[in-house]
Amino acid sequence: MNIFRLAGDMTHLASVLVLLLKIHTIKSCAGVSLKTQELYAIVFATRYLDIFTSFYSIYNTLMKLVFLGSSFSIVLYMKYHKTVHRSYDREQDTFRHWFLVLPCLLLALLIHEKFTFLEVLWTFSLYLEAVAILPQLVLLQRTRNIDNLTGQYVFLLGGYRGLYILNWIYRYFTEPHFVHWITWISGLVQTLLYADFFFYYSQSWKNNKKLQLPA
Amino acid sequence: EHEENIKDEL
Repeated sequence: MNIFRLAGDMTHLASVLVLLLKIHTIKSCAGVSLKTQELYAIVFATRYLDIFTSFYSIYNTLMKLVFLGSSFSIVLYMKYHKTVHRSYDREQDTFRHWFLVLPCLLLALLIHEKFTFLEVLWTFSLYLEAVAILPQLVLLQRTRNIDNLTGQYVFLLGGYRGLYILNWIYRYFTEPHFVHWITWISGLVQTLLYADFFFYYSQSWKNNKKLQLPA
Repeated sequence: EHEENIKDEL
C-alpha cells in the first residue's frame, strides 16, 4: 500500500459517501444519472467476486463491502425510494448504457491476462468502469449547470483515478514485474474522460460562478 | 505470481 493508493481509495470513498449523503439527507437525486450508478454497481459486483475466495487484508475486504453496499444502496434509493425516485430526471438520463456493457464484455473475452471466469469478469469490470461515467457526463451537459454536490461527486471520482495513476507509477518503480497494461490503459482512458469536466469545473471555481458546461 | 499483485487493488 502506498500513499497514492490510500489517498485514491479515500477519495473514491468520499465520492460515494457524498452522493449517498446527498440523496439520503435532501431526499433528492436531481442531476444524478441512475445509469451511471447502475454501471458502477455492475463494476463492483463483477470486480469483487473474489471477496469470498481471496483475502488480502481487512482493509481490502472492508472497502469492497463498503463500495458494494453504497453503490447498490444508491441504485435502490434512486429506483424505489418513494420520495427520491420522483426527483430522478428520467427524461434527461437517456444514455443507452446497456450499449456500453456488451462491447466491454466482448472486449474482456478478447483481451485479458488469463482466460478464467473470475479474470474475464474482473477485466470486464475494468473496461466498464472506464466508461461508466459517460451517462453522468452526458446528463451534466444536458442539464447545463449542476448543483455543487454532483459536481463534487464527479470531481472526487476524477481525483481517485488520477491518484491511482500515481499509484501505478510508484508501484512500477518499486515492485519488480509490476506491469499491467490492461489496468493502466483502461484507467488512463477513464481519467481522460474526466479531463474536460475538470477544465470546466476549475474554470467555474476560478470565476466563482455556477458551473456552466458547454452544450 | 506477478499477475496477482494487481488484485490487491480496489
